[in-house]
Amino acid sequence: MEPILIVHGGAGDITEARVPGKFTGVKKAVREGFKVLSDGGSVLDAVEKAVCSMELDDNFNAGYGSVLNIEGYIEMEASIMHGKDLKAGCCTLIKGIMHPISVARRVMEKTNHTFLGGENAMEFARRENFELLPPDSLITENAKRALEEFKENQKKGVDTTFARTELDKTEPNGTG
Amino acid sequence: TVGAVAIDREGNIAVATSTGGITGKVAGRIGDTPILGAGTYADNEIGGVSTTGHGETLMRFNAAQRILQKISCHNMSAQEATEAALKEMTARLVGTGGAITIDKKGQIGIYFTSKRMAWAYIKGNELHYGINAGE
Repeated sequence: MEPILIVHGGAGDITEARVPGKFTGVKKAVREGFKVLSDGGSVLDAVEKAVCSMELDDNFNAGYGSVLNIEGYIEMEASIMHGKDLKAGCCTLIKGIMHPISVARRVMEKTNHTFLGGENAMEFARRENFELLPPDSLITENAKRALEEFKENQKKGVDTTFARTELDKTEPNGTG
Repeated sequence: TVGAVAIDREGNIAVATSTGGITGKVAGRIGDTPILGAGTYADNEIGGVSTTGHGETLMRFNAAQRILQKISCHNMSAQEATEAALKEMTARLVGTGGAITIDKKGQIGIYFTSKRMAWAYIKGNELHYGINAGE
């Protein structure tokens, strides 16, 4: 079997202006993840590395650069799964942690459970020595602007059912 | 949302997905990403899938599981299954999304019903990438 690593960087109404950043980011992520595989690392190590790369990159809606909820702050979630033994780890309502995917992996490896959420997921992350960042440190100007536009569209009566995860300025109703 | 799927020389498959969700979501909203079978699934005996797009739609359709079901029960290729499941999802639920898939034979599936989805993969020594339909 030839090793393969594939990544995605989000689906939606990605504008031309954001295409170069997306390409740079997905190519970097797939190279970093594939290197782990090539160097003898596990498939879990490879996918975690690839996702961590994109969590650090504000071209993507994960980690640094995540979109804002209606209250103006970030709540992130992640999951990881190994197909050999069907082990998995999931987390949700994560705040101020750069790599939610690593929290998910820790849930898989360090607990008897599969899915932790909210305050107790954060407490678990604290106990596992994840760095807790100031709440605003993952927020980008792009994310702030997108939330402002979202609220403006709501005031105008625009249907925001399919609110965006992709942060462009030209298509107020593009699907996330 | 971002995601990754990998298979090694022994046929081991792993999947990871991470997201900030959707702009303007209600505090406490949970999407498809941490839901096994919706945003993420891996089974060495079938394949692995990571999804992205409108979370409520992907969750209600159980998108990752549907793709794997089409591979295991309908003998579809990874590409055929990914495409068929997402087309069916958008036809029935309106919301759009995308997915990346690797099946147990090492076949790749990439498809999205949204306008664009950024993706890249390495197989052998070749890197492939794209963002528009048909690339």
